[in-house]
Amino acid sequence: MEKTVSRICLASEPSIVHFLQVSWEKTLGSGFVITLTDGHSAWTGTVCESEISQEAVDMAMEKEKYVEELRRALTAGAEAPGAYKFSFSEESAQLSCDKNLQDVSFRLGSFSLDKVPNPSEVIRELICYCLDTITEKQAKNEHLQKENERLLRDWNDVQGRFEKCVSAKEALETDLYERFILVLNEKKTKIRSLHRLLNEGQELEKNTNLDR
Amino acid sequence: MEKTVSRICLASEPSIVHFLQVSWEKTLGSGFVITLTDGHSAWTGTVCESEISQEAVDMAMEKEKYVEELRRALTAGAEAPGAYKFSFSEESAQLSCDKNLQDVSFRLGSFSLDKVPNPSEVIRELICYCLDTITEKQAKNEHLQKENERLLRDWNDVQGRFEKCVSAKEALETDLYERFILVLNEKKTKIRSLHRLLNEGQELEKNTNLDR
Amino acid sequence: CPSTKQHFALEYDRYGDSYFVDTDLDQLKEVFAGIKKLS
Repeated sequence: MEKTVSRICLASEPSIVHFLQVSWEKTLGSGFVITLTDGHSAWTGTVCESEISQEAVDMAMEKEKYVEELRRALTAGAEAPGAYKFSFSEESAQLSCDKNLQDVSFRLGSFSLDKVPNPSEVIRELICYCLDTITEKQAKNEHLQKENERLLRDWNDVQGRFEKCVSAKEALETDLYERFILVLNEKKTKIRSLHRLLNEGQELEKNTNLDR
Repeated sequence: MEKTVSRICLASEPSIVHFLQVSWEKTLGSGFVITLTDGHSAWTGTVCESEISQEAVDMAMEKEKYVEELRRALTAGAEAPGAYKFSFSEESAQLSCDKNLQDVSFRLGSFSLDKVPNPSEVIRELICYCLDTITEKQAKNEHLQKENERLLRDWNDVQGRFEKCVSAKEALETDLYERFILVLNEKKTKIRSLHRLLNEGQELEKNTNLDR
Repeated sequence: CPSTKQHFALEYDRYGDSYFVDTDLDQLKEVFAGIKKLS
């Protein structure tokens, strides 16, 4: 089950923050339970899939698009100040939500709620949900932090190996050239000495021929 | 200002979860405000530094150690089930906290609270604090997630460069040896041909001597 | 011309490395670079 809790301000009581808790099974479009509380009283209502579909038809909107709009309105809360206007009448226990555009606003949805006889239970559940979410996010934080540290260690490790490899490659090249030069110059020395012998031999032969 | 909200169960009403909100300035030992609520009523009290010091003296504990114990008890809540026992009497509005050891428990602290005339305000603040904490942790999560992705990209990048460097080093070695062998074999060919010439020269000289 | 060619052929191998003069790092690198072009 998905659940969100967000802050809203009612047009009728802008100074008192209210909390909107919305919970749904698979998708919001398959129906949801909406709970409103001001920290003292609480009202709750269930919106079924057919009502959502009907609402989308009435607004001549594609159902997916309508559900997306609804989800944003009911879960964005204070994160989207001014984007939506919520009105609630305790008499009729009717919660309505309007979407504000530049200069017009249109009714996104209106939900009939029932007053909760024992609001403290609902409020406790809402606070427990918040505390569970905090615990969950803290755990995720710690996991990501550890993951971060591991990645940083791995990065340092492979960066170190890479730097070692670069210097090893340079050292290899220098080392091989040095060896090559030694061996090659040995051969050149040999060639020079053979050449000298050959020249001497040819000198000798020339002289011998002269003698003869 | 530091603040924590945790769940506790009172010995007198184990089935009803209560919430303990503790807020303090610099350190818990310099005094704190404690608020207890069951989602309907609320009680609050301020504990000043001298009371904390006195309590530590009465318990013959070092103040730092005592404050650490107190912090754990007042903030661990449901995260440390069974470690602490909380009792609260609505008549005296006295909240006491005992630490349970194997077979004994000792009184860690006892706080006089006052009933809050308008609990919904306190409860709203507590829920807002929870929602702010959730938002903050979510933001940290997203930051860590991004950091993770960046580190992973960096790791892949340097791992790729490292692998390239390893193969480049192997290729360099092979390549240099191949070239060196070509140049060296030229010298060896030269030496063989000089040797041959020399041998022929010596043959010739021998024959010449014989002739002579 | 042929005589120069012949002179070089006596002094240098096909990769341009002298038979007689000792080589050093720069020269050998140059010879190797030449081989790279050849291949």
